[in-house]
Amino acid sequence: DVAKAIIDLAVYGKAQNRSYERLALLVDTVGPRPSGSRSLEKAIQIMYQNLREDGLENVHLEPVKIPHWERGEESAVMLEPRIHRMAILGLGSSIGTPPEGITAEVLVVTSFEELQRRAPEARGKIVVYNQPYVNYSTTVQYRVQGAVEAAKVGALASLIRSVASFSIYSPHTGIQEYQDGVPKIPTACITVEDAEMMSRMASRGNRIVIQLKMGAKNYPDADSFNTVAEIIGSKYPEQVVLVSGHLDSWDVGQGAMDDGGGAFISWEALSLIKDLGLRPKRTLRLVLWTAEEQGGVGAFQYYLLHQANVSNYSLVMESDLGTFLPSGLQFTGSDEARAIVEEVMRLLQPVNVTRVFRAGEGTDINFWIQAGVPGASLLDDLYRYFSFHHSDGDTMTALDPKQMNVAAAVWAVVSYVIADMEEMLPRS
Amino acid sequence: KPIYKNDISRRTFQEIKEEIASYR
Repeated sequence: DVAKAIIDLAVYGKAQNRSYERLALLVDTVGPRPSGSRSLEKAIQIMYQNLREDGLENVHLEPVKIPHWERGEESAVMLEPRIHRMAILGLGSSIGTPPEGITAEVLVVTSFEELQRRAPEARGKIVVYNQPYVNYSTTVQYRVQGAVEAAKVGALASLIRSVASFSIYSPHTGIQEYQDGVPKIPTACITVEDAEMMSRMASRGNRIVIQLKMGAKNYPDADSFNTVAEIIGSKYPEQVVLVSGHLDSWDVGQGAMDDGGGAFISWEALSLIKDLGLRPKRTLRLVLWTAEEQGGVGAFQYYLLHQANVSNYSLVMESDLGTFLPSGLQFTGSDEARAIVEEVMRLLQPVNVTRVFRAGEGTDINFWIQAGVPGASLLDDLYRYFSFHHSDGDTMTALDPKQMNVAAAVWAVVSYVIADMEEMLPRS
Repeated sequence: KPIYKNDISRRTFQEIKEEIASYR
């Protein structure tokens, strides 16, 4: 009755709300934890202490190099057809503007295709993308590539509608990528509301002029660490189930939901198992990634360091889509492995989270999944998640302790049972 | 070996199912 014991402890027992309260203490103390910042390194040192005090094993930090970008002071003011100060969030790795800013006319488009079609109009302009939100993975391409596509047609800067499912005038940030051989131009996200207003103005023939100022700066790579803790396996200690979340966040809100929730239900999974005096046959390894928001930078270095042991990884798990009431588990692996995971999820009938979906993934675990290791991610209420994602609304208030208890229970049952079963999950 | 389900022999899969059920 291990599953029932874990569920009872996490959802109804003395461990209930523990992951929420632990997370609140950290993010209230440290705040947001952008890559390269002092607050991220402070959070890592606090977690190193926390995990040792929690009695976990082989607690250690693995050094890595990560990018360091700072947004500085930024503003965008519409000067025509009327004065309107706009809320913006510069995008990660963007360059800044000259001190006096960039003042230019605006070209509003709703797609890359429209931008290509109207390329002659773009030269010397600020391109505003008012792309509709389809889903995150599709629409995020506008945030990531908006500057490059605008620069290719001679634009001076790009302002991109936030990639958000819902907005109450909240800009959302995130990483963007320049391209060799294409001029670098400043790029930022604007609110859904402003993108749509400028689209309406432009369609009426209004001339729109914006003054954009960005103090963004890229610094030399910084030192950081992936944080690791284990419950060492009793029978096959060299074999591993890896459970993870990322400790870094954007420089907005508190980074509570992205990805404090995922990091702390992953810690909670090990705490629950330890509290029950359980020791799985395989090693249960917690990894709190650094610099995930820069593209899995910490995780990639971890993979390079440990890939020689890829055959010993039974399952890699990352929670980076929220810790509200889970819809189920996303899974990537062979049919036979999926059949086994479906049986494991049946153990979560008491909390009514038994569904197994396709496409288990996570920026930090995709390296292992591509190397053939089965992968799992916790599926959540994505509409709610992407309304707060990478915005100042990403705070403890966005989370619910009771729902986080259920997420932690699911995470703990899956990771423990797979780590304790007689055989590793079969590969494709 | 018995006929296969998802490339696991039914006996083996059945065993795994029973093993997992024991964690309930």
